Amino acid sequence: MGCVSSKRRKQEPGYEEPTVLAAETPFTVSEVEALHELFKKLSNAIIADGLIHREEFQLALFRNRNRRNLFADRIFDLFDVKRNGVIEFGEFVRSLGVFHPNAPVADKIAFAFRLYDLRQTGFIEREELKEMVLALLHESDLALSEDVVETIVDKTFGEADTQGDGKIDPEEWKEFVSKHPSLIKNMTLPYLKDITLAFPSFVVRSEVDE
Amino acid sequence: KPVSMNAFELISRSQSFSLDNLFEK
Repeated sequence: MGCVSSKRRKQEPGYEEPTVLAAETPFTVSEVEALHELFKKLSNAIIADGLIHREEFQLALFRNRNRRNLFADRIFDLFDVKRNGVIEFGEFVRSLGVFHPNAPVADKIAFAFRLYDLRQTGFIEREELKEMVLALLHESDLALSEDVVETIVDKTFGEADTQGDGKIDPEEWKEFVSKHPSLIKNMTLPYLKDITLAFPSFVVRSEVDE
Repeated sequence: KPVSMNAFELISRSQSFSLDNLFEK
């Protein structure tokens, strides 16, 4: 059921067959079909080209296409695996697969590491951590003094950087997350399990080509 | 209290570091 393929859809740039994507991700074919409905909505919000542009991503996250945000930028860059400035359907599904409740925890830990490794040096550095804390403070109503921010960052580094070389490597990150499992809670989107309920239109659409 | 939290905890709990809005209709 729900296995509809249309000629129009196949012409979309970067379109990949749901069966292929389902085989490579925690999603079922029906869930990939439902994600395609969401993808169409997001990718045609500003420029109707079937690709998610950075502005469309920001618009979806913040209802505002001009609101730049450190996290949105990093997530966009990680989803844009080909680094061609847009997110294609296959990239969208594979990346969201990491956020599926059934995705391997190791994948979530690795994705979070890449997310926080702002400058992609292979390490999370103290300055990057501070930058993220300052960014979230800027986004929220939480006001902390410079001293308090320094204390929080120092304390975190003291615990996570077990080798004491001023940077957190993937192994140290893994250990740190195992001590604080709640740190990867934001790497799971429970909603992905109900995606077919949220976007069921593909189930009833017919194969008829106009 | 934020001071007693570790920095990653603060970040991961932040709404601005969440993809939830992608699914809002």
